[in-house]
Amino acid sequence: QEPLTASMVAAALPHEQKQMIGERLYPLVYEIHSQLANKITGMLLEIDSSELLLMLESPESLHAKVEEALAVLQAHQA
Amino acid sequence: GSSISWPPEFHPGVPWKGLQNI
Repeated sequence: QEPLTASMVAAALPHEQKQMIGERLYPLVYEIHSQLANKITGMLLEIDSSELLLMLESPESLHAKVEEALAVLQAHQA
Repeated sequence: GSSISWPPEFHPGVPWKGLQNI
């Protein structure tokens, strides 16, 4: 699978951008938290596309955001 | 009430509906 570039994403419509990013993001989120991957990916897709692209290339920031989303999710459910 | 609109889940291969309300 070729990497998703900023220009590829910029050429797409806003809702297509999120879809493209989501397809790349989901497998990465699934590796971190398989049970909540669908929900967490949906939450992360609310973030700016430019920031999401950086997260796709940075496992550390992706991890941090997944943890953040999990905390929000748990607080919401409590 | 003032319920938080929760981002919908993302499922691979399924169009994500998250931005429809923005």
